[in-house]
Amino acid sequence: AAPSLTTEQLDTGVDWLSKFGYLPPPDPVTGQLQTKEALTKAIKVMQKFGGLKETGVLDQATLGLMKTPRCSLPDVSQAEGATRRRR
Amino acid sequence: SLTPQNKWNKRHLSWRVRTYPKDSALLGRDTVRALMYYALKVWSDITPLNFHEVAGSDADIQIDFTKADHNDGYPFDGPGGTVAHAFFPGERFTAGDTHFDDDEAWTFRSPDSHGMDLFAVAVHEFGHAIGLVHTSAMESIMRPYYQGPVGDPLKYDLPYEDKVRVWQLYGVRDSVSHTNQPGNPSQTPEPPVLLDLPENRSTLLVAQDALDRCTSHFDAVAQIRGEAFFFKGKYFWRLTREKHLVSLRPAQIHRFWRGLPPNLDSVDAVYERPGDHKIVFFKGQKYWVFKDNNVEEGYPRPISDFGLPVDGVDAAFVWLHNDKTYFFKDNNYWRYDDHFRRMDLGFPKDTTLWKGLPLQLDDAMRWSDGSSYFFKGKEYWRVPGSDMEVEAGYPRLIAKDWLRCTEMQSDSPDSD
Repeated sequence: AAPSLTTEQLDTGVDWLSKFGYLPPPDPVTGQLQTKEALTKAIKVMQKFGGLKETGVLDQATLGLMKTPRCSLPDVSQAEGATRRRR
Repeated sequence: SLTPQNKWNKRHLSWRVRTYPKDSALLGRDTVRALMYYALKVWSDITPLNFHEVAGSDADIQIDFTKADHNDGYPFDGPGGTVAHAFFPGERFTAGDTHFDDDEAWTFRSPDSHGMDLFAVAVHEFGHAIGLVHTSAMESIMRPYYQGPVGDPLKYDLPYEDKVRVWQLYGVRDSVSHTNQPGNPSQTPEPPVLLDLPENRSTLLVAQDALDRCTSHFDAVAQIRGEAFFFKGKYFWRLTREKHLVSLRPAQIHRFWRGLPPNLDSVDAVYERPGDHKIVFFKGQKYWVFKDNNVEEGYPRPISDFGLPVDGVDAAFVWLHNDKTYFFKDNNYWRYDDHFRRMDLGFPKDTTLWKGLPLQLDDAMRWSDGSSYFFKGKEYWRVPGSDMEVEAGYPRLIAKDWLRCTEMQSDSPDSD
């Protein structure tokens, strides 16, 4: 992530990406964390879907879009996310 | 985006506002009901769905203003953040239900900074309630982000992107023109033609010919983005992935495929290029490449770019079996590798290697059932999988199997 990113911003970003289908939900049993690679990929997909430059970084534009009011439904289905990971 | 969801099997759907915003100072109950009515009408105006308000508790679309965790798996989060959601069609108890976050300041005809325009959000959510998923298209109402008020509910016209998507689910409501794109100068109605004048008689003939999908043959046929396109003269018909006609009336090629020369009166062949999914149009010795529905710069170019030594092609299609592009002309065919942009060695070969196909095809296309389809005159032939032989039982009538024409229409005197 960007050097100036706070832990809180990172957590918020990860929560947002999970909530709207870009990242698989964290495993409640193992508490498995997201890998950096998966996070970067998820951010890029989110940026592309949102019409932003695909940097893979939680930059200000990306965080700004995450704060934009929106519909609760996810943008990417879990099944689709799984397919993407397998590839 | 999400994979396509179910659609409603019925066409008459009931709705009811079960709970209203707590802050009635902003929006009264009658206003809320009126806005819901008009937001549903946006969809039913263009597609054969009918919404009617009911008082009972068993409405298909139950509308609630609620807040925080309301036990449906999608808790609201106070002002901002998530503002509404709706459940896709289906058999579940909650299917079609639509929830608005009561912590938002819902407004109508107010500046953006004063709150959230209820009509705009309702149009989006009802899109979900009838089966549409989120899209990344910036101009779409189904983009997940709130984009501000959309104006007068009585005059609101859906973006073309959304119209096409709902037509794919439910078809087009009678009397709706699916080619009419608001705000696009190229989509404005053409002035009426005085058909009695001698110089306009050819226009009349072309128009009449193009409009009769049940008796005409086609210049070109292509599978584009999973849908089928049948081109005839200056027009085309479009079929969804499920082989449903988007409209019984044809659309004008020039109004949809932007950038072709205005004097182009027909096309020879069309195909979607494997790899980059650009769309290639052929006419005589020229070809054009489209990115989506806009022509790329630098076109037309000569078909000799493909290594084709002829003055045009009859047919072009991509064989699913090997992802290669096949060109047909008279009794010859060529195999082209679009990934390496070069013609394969050893071609042309004689089309008789494709057993059962006629000479001088109109066009060919692949289809999502894994087969290739070849078209000539009013008939078509199916070649399954990696075979090079026509399946038994063909040819069959294009009009009947693809274009929803009855036996009587297909067997018109013209067919002789």
